Amino acid sequence: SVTKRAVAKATQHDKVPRPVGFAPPPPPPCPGKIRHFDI
Amino acid sequence: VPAAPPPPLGCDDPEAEAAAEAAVNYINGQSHHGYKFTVNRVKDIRVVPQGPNNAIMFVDLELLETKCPILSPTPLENCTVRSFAEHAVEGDCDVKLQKVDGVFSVLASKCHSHEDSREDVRKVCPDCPLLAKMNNTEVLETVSAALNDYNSKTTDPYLRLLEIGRAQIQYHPGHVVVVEFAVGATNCSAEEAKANVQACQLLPEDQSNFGFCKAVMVKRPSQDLQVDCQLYGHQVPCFPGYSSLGITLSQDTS
Repeated sequence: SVTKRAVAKATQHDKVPRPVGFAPPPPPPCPGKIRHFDI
Repeated sequence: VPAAPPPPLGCDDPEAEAAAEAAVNYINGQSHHGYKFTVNRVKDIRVVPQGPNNAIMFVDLELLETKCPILSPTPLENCTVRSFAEHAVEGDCDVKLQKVDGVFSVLASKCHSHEDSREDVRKVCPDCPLLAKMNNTEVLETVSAALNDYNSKTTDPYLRLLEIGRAQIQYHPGHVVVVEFAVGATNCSAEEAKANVQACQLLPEDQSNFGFCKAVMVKRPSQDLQVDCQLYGHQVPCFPGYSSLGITLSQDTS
């Protein structure tokens, strides 16, 4: 018989660490940041 | 092997910000109505190289209304952005610029402006007064009363209405009409205007001959009128006896 096995949810600590020296992805080029408030 | 094309210009890159600044200064310089606008964000930018040190740029801008009247000498960077709760106006502009040797010049611009959504303002501030129509009878009456009140209490040149900037009417808890309007100085004194107002002509279109007034007319529970006018570049004497007449002085700028 096949039974469903419980799987623990992934936590923040389980994520694969970014290699040292690897630059974070650049922000999307556009649209730019909101300078005052969102309308 | 041909060199890889340069990465696209980001909307927050210094060059994009410089282009946006040049564009908004041009837009404000071309406008003769309402208030100065400032950049809220660069929505999109495209660069078409034309040769060494020469490029055409297409910029899509989201603009916000400031509290500085368009005729005000106050630099844009010192202008306060009008809050959403005040029922402001926003703008969207497509601007085509040319950048030659680091200098921007605007080749074309197309803008649309509209007031913020009344429903959205209501969500943020249920009791805030919304913008009223410029031709609303109460608005026109308040502007007329305010200008008469000011002219009757000053020895300065007689002021004429140039345009109404904005107006709001509040009905609860009291009935209040708030108006803002641009004025121009004439070649008449208030006394001369009383005799023949038709003869009073606006002084030459110099910034120092313009001004801006704000007036609050309380109609209920009791009647009251407060007028505050700022004349750009004019030294205005103060009248301490008139509690309802506030006068602020502006600095001359070159």
